[in-house]
Parts: sequence; C-alpha cells; structure tokens
Amino acid sequence: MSRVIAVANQKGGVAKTTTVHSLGSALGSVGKRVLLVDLDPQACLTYSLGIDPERLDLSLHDVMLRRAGADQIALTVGDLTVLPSTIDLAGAEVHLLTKTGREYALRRAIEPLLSCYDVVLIDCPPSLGILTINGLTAAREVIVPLQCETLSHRGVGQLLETIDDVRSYTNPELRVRGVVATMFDSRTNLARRVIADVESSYGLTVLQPPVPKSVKVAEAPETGRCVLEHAPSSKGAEAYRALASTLEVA
Amino acid sequence: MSRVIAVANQKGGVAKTTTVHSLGSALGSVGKRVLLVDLDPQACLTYSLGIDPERLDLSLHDVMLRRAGADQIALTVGDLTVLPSTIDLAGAEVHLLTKTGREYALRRAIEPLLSCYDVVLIDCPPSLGILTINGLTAAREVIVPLQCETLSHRGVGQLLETIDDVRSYTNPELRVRGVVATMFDSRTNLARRVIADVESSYGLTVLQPPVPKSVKVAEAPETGRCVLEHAPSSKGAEAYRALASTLEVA
Ligand SMILES: Nc1ncnc2c1ncn2[C@@H]1O[C@H](COP(=O)(O)OP(=O)(O)OP(=O)(O)O)[C@@H](O)[C@H]1O
Ligand SMILES: Nc1ncnc2c1ncn2[C@@H]1O[C@H](COP(=O)(O)OP(=O)(O)OP(=O)(O)O)[C@@H](O)[C@H]1O
Ligand SMILES: [Mg+2]
Ligand SMILES: [Mg+2]
Repeated sequence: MSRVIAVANQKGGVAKTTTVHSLGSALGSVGKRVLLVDLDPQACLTYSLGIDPERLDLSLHDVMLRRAGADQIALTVGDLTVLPSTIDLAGAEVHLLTKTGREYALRRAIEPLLSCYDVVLIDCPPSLGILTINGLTAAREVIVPLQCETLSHRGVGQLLETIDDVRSYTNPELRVRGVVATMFDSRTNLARRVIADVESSYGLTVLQPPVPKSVKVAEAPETGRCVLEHAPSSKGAEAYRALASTLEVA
Repeated sequence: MSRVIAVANQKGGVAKTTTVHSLGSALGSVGKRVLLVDLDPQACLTYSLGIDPERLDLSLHDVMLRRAGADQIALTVGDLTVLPSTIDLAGAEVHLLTKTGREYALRRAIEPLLSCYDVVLIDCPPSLGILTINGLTAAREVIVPLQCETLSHRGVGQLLETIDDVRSYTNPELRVRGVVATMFDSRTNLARRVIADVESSYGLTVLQPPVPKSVKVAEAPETGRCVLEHAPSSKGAEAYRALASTLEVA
C-alpha cells in the first residue's frame, strides 16, 4: 500500500517545497517509486524540478477540475514523477469553493495511480485553504517542516486544529508523522528553544536529524536540481537522506 | 497626503511582516504617525506586536465585511497603531469573492483614517489572492521584500504582472517603489547573483541598504517586539532605520 504524505505548514518559506523535492529525490535514489504532487499555484516544486510552469498546457488545475486525468499531466524527471502545477491552480481554489465534495478533488484524482508508487509526497501552499485541505484529505500522513523561529512556531497550533478537522470530517485515518526541523541554525539558542517548545506544547515527534542551514540547498534550484544532485556530500544532502530512511518506506 | 505602502511578495517567508514591523517602528521612533495594517489571516504582524489574535472580538475581517469601522478595531502599541487581523480574515476571502467592488474593501475602510497618519504600511499574505489585491488597490506604492534566493526570485515576474493588472483595473496611481533585499547573506555569491538578476531582468530599484541576516531579527517577536526594540544597535536594526529614512516620509 503506497504511503501518501502531505508536507504542510501554512507559514511561508519553511522549506515545504525543499523537503518534498529532497525527500523525494533521496527515496528515488534508493529505488523507491516516487510521485510528487505540486499543490501550490506558485509552482515552486515544478520549477525546482527544471520544468517551466508557463509552458505547460495541462496541469494539476485541469485534473482538480476533472478536465484531465492525472496520468495525462504526469511528467518524469530522473527517478521522480511529478504532477506539476501552474498559476491556474489559483483559479481551482475559486472553482472548488462552490462544489460538493470539493475536499476530495485531489484524492479522487490520485487514487487510480497509487498502485504504481511506493510513496506520494504532496507539496502544500502557505495557507490553510481548500488546496491544503485537499492535500490533507488525500494523504494518510502529515509531515510538518518547521523553521525553528518564533513566527513559524506560532502557526503550529492552528495547523494541528486543521488536521483535527480533516480527521473529523474528511479523512479519519490522517496521522501526523512528525516535524522536520528545517534550515536549522545550530549556533543559536532560538532554534533549540523553538524545537523544545514545539515538542512539549504539542507532543509532536521531531524527526531526526534536523536539516542544517546550508547555501548548497538554496542554490540547487538555480539548475533545476535539489541539494542531493547539486551537492550530494553536503550536510543538507546527508540530512535529507537520513530523514528519508527514517520514514521507512517499504 | 499620507504615504500608503503595500509590502507584497507572494513567496512565503521573505520578511514581509518583519519589514512592515521594523520600517513602521523606525518611522514611529522619528516622530512619524504610523498605521500598520495586518492583511494576513495568519496574523503574524498582530502577534509580533505583542497582541494575541485569539483574544480579539473585532478585527480587520469585520472591517472588510463592513460590520465595523477601522477606528473600532485600531489598537495602539507604543508609537504605532495597527489594524489587527485574526484567522477569520481567511473567511473574508470567501465572502468578498462574490461581491462587486471586492478589490476596494480595504481602501474604503482606511480612507477616513488617512488624514491622521503620515504613513500606512500594509502587510500582505503569501499569495496573489483577493487580500493582496485589496492591499495593492488601497496603496499608492509597493515595496517588494526579496529573500535573495532562487525560489523567491522566480515569483517577482508574476508579482509585477499582478501589479500591472491592478494599475489597469483598480488603481492607476500604483507605483513600485523598489525591492528590499531581506535576510541578506553577504557571504554567499547566490545573494549577489539574485539581486543583480532582479535589477537587470525587471529594472527594479534595490533600496539601500540590504537587511543582513541576523538572529536578533528572528528572536525579536518572542517578546512582542521588532529588532529595533529588541536589539537597537544590531546590524538588522541599523539597516531598517537606514531604509526608513530612504523612504523620505514627510
Ligand atoms: N536547509 C536549507 N538551507 C538553506 N536554505 C534553505 C534550506 N531549506 C530551504 N532553503 C531555502 O529557503 C527558501 C524557502 O524554502 P521553500 O521555498 O522550500 O519553502 P516553502 O515552505 O515551500 O515556501 P512557500 O511557503 O513559499 O511555499 C528557498 O529559497 C530554499 O531554497
Ligand atoms: N534579517 C533577518 N535575519 C534573520 N531572520 C529574519 C530576518 N528577517 C526576517 N527573519 C525571520 O524570517 C522568518 C520569516 O520572516 P517573515 O515572517 O517576516 O516573512 P513573511 O514574508 O512575512 O512570511 P509569510 O509569507 O509567512 O507572511 C521569521 O521567522 C523572521 O523572524
Ligand atoms: Mg513551497
Ligand atoms: Mg508575513
């Protein structure tokens, strides 16, 4: 049974996209069959895979609105397959708002593909709107990337409430797998305080290891790659490979 | 005539909130009358001013839906006045979508207050949806905080197109004042490359100086302050004070 993991956090810039791309790449490189879903109209995941969103005729937008099947938009990049997005997906939010069963659009779209993949990673946008709700409804597990700073920390409670709502209304089997400490600055006490606080306030597991802050990670998308291809022996790459094996994808 | 400045960038975590709070605080401390508007349902600006969004009965949500006047929700924090938000503002997005003149909700709400302030700074959420459109329609100028990394850089074109649309349809006097280089890591070439690229690709002014990456900035919200109160002689505080004077607010 394939693992379907939503990577969610409504706070902006906490490395959701980076985490989806890097974990996906790490799992792909040990032979897992990986599907990535770009659920963000800003299409950063699509772009960081070296795809130009502006040149796509069909994207996740068309699939969510049932104008195309997921297999029609799937693109292969190295070991990975991606359901890419474009800015049109912002329009899907408006369309879906008035439709019954709007929370299930993504789940319905990917269900036929699940048997072809060992793991599906869903990159959510920085909001708790209908797109993220779709990601949480389609998934069985949630990973929360956490930038260990005050303004990121404060959103965690709200995210967990949203996950509880999704569990009550649209997806009873949803579980929080844990938090990934991203862009971790080990030289400051702030990062350690935030991590300790999140563990104690919310009882969340902090998956190991933290991903260190490293310019190699930020540079990688310049050449349509993630840090594992751009700088495979860097600390960022090592951390994402270690995290990928913690996930124990069968 | 008061300066109304939208601080916008749909990319997450590029220091929009930090820039609004810090520029506001710098201007307030040299005697300008400053109004801050928290246009983000995640209410990070509200929170970083030491206000608990969960304890507010009325917020910008009620004002946007014409259930309350801006003066009824305004709160004073030191030299600053803020129109705070709460998670309810996410509901405003849905409500407004079907209303005529929905882009003008914020402009209409703040117009009566403008004569009381020298400068209004609007903190936009990480999206190009109806809330940011309201911010751009209410403003006369836009400042774009730019985290100098690849995934932030790629959104600038889309933001400028949105600004052009707003200029054509709802706000002909809107001008882009320039880019603020935020969380600038001067030790890496990536930051310099991204800045040079944004200047040449889009002809944007990069306001001086860049704001250096500094843990003092990230720690400040822990105690309901911005870096100017938390660490007034730090490099982050100096940079925001210098940027505030570049704005030449009368
Ligand atoms: N470990 C790291 N070290 C240094 N930079 C990093 C690291 N992880 C991510 N980044 C950079 O931080 C920025 C934000 O990351 P990313 O875009 O993945 O966050 P996000 O949560 O997906 O953002 P959004 O909310 O906009 O979708 C990017 O420029 C990325 O390259
Ligand atoms: N110069 C800086 N040095 C170090 N950290 C910074 C700096 N500026 C901002 N930060 C931190 O970076 C994080 C992101 O900043 P901020 O929340 O202001 O961005 P944002 O663009 O408003 O995010 P969102 O898109 O979620 O609204 C915060 O934890 C903030 O404290
Ligand atoms: Mg992202
Ligand atoms: Mg913000």
